[in-house]
Amino acid sequence: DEDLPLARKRSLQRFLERRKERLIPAVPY
Amino acid sequence: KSVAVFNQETLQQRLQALIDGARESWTYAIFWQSSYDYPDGSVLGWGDGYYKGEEDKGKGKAKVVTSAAEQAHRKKVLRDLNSLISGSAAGPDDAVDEEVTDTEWFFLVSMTQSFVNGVGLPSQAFFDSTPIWISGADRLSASACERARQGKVFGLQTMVCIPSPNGVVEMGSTELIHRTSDLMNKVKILFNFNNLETS
Repeated sequence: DEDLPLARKRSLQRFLERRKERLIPAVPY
Repeated sequence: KSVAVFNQETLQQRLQALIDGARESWTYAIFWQSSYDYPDGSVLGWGDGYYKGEEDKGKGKAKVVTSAAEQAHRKKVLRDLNSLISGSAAGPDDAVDEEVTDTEWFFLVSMTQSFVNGVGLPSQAFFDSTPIWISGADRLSASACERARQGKVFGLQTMVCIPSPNGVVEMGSTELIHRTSDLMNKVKILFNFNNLETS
């Protein structure tokens, strides 16, 4: 984990979060 | 070092503004940042990126034409990265187990890349201080730059590299997009860090 430069780690985190949002849209109540 | 105080959060917002505010349908934007650890910023490395994906034109999800083995490999890498980021062991995750599209993979692989001394599409734009705009799959295939050829292989039809004082904004699309001065101007305004962030 520490070997992953901060900029890439943040970008990767955002990419994975957005991917989850894209693929599994929130179900409205 | 006197140049810009770099702010990662606003960098992300700028990339997002560039893509979400465009009339054209861009798939991703990346900021390749010049490194101050090398003389004259001769190395361009990953600064940040924003992946939007392809337009869903009512045809469902993006077409994935990779082999089962390639998909298995991509999913494994994504699972490993997911557990690396979340700090927990890889477990079942619906999103991670969805097929990884070509452009998603291209974007992910880009995070591992850097460009040196004018070699490669972003680096060439930076060193010549000239935007590069390649539209058309054939033109990408015929490019001398490996990144452009790679982009075509992963389904891109348009790739653009626009230099700024501290790096290069690269944008790619699976659509055919012709050169516009509008985009150049937007990059000029949004990515001129010298004027905006030294305070």
